Amino acid sequence: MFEARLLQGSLLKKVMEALKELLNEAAWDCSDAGIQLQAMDNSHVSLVSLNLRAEGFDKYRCDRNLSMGMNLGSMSKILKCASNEDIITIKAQDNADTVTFVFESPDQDKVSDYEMKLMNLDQEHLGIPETDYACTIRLPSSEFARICRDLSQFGESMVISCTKEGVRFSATGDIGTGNIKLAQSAKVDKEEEAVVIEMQEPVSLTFACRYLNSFTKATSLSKSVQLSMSPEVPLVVEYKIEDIGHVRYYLAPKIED
Amino acid sequence: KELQSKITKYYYHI
Repeated sequence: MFEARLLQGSLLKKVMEALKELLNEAAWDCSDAGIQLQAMDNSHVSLVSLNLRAEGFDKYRCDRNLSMGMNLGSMSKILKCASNEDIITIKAQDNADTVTFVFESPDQDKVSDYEMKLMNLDQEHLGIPETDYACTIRLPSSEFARICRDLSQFGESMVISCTKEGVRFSATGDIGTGNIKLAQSAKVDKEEEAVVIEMQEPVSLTFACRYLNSFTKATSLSKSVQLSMSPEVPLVVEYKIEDIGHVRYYLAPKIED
Repeated sequence: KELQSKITKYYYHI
């Protein structure tokens, strides 16, 4: 028996927004520690990793590990039937071929349930080694979304360069060049509005704007986002999900042919 | 010409 009840059901709706542009289907791996999902986008350029800890749920029960293969388009349709204020419960029997989503209104006067067929998925799991990144940059998530949107107009690729002075995002294309420099915040009233850079060595890497823009679909999950970079390894874009977990995106840098 | 590298170039299947 698996059962996970989330008081703040809107978080699951936001998680779905953060996943569905990159992934058509994915396996939700449930254990007594919580729910994890790891999947590559169809082109194998980027990797998405979601972690929702058991403690973050109001009620959590997982008698035996199970992997639920879900079509995210179908799951998204079902979650659209939940109001933002609803409490959401995900339920499945052991070895079942369906999962049930239960939506309760806050005052319990409306309860809906939707059953969805599960899929058999060939899972590909990648091992991600522990990495000490040369640069980590924390910035407001809305600022990062704006930068990705603005620079996408100039070209397909964006260069992210981090030095001790700050971080520079640039893109070049037919119409010209765009550069956006962010300096580290000197002082801030609110932690989530700060730009904070930790740097061991300067790094400059090139990434496809298309994927960065897809990652920013997670913006509503967190007020800030962390970018981690080292030379010649994938960028990590991490959005924390309140007290419950995180979603991380790994994007391979572009390489010269 | 630039090429987009794949994530499987860096991380391996487990």
